[in-house]
Amino acid sequence: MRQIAIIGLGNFGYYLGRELYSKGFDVIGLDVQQEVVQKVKNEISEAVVADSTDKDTLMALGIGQVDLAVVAIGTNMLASIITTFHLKEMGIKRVIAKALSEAHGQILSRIGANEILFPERDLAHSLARRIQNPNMLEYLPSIQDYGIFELIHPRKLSGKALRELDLTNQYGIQVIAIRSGAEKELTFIPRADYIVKENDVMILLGSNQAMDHLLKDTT
Amino acid sequence: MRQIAIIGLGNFGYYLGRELYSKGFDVIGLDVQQEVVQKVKNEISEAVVADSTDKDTLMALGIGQVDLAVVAIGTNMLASIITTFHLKEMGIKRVIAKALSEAHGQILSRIGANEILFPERDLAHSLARRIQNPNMLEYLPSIQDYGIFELIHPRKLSGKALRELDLTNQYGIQVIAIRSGAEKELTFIPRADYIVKENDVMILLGSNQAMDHLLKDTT
Ligand SMILES: Nc1ncnc2c1ncn2[C@@H]1O[C@H](COP(=O)(O)OP(=O)(O)OP(=O)(O)O)[C@@H](O)[C@H]1O
Ligand SMILES: Nc1ncnc2c1ncn2[C@@H]1O[C@H](COP(=O)(O)OP(=O)(O)OP(=O)(O)O)[C@@H](O)[C@H]1O
Repeated sequence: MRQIAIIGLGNFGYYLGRELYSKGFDVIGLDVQQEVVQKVKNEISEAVVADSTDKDTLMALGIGQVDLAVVAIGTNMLASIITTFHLKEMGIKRVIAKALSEAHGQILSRIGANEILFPERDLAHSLARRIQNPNMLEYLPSIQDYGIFELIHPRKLSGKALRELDLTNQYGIQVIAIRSGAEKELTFIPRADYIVKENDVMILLGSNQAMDHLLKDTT
Repeated sequence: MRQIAIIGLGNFGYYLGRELYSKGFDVIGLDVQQEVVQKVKNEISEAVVADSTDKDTLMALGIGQVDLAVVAIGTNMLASIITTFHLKEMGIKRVIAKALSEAHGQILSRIGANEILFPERDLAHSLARRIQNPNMLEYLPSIQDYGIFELIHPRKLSGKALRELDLTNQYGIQVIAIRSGAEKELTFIPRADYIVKENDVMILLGSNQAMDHLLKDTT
């Protein structure tokens, strides 16, 4: 997956475009405002002044060819909805859209957005928890190379207890939670005697390298 | 800490106010826009139409008495700066402010904001990582009762290896990282033979209840 379109270059779109470009992606950014496009012109592959609600414009710019599109239009809910609609109609496989409200988010899902983002709601939730619990860090100290990963269908690990698998010492990976059963019920911090099932979804903390290592040994 | 003021009731301020109120805090919200204040009136303790850049108004509303103030003013950078300045001048112990840019954030710190939030930048960073690493979840599946906590000066745990402390099975707590040494260097997923030092800062994952339990036994 190499080519990404970002529609709307407000704060969120701006930071996202720059970061993806620095990670080696081919990033094309669109915005209606000239000055906004100017600001980001040298920091991504291409930045164009355009109204994303106009399907012909999107086609002419070759937006239909991207692997992923992010609709980062904020306050103009209608533009965000129409743009998302066009992008899915054009056959773009994955479209991520920012929503201003629950209703907006549901509408975007209904017209095909593959993932909805709620930046303000999520930060409000995370801050509220930290205000209630002053010792709490709501984030993983964000280290470039570490993250939380999902491992689906851990067939080669199934039937064994976590104690036996000893992922922490073997791979430098911690099992922080497991989703299991038909209900996909989440168990945090499973105990050492927990036996992994084939249909479990394991939620793991580790470096990219450790995850690759584990995936190589188990798939 | 019981009384919280939220200045600016856009999406972020709105969601934050409602959530803090539902957690039992006394929440007063201010915004210049009548319709915005109307929308949240029944969901927090008090919502007032006011211009937060006017210090007399803030004083008259008793804002100087709150334990925490959150400046959730978005696009109007000057109003956000002036408001933050007044709040610190009025002696409010903790002021958290949302910033639109790095420069804005630095200015807010300079005038006394205790914590700066960068919602769009942080979400852009987290999404960029997930786009690069499709198996990665950038968040802890956010369960009401679980969180990541910092444990400072773990005196009663020091001198022992993690294997021996066995926090996972004893308390349902995982040590996901440790900051140690003068450099406060971060080690992720310490191994079972890691020996805890008195000056370490332990970064722990667990439920509130488990953390209380551990704190009771170790302090
Ligand atoms: N139809 C459209 N086509 C292209 N760009 C658009 C369109 N409508 C709005 N935009 C752009 O989307 C960008 C982001 O929108 P806006 O600033 O309203 O949202 P925001 O939520 O405040 O953004 P952020 O939080 O990311 O700063 C703006 O720069 C705006 O010009
Ligand atoms: N001087 C002021 N006093 C009180 N409220 C203010 C002042 N200036 C702006 N506000 C309010 O702050 C709120 C949030 O600001 P704005 O909508 O510009 O930011 P935003 O970043 O788009 O918000 P959000 O992302 O939280 O939706 C608005 O409802 C606005 O009326």
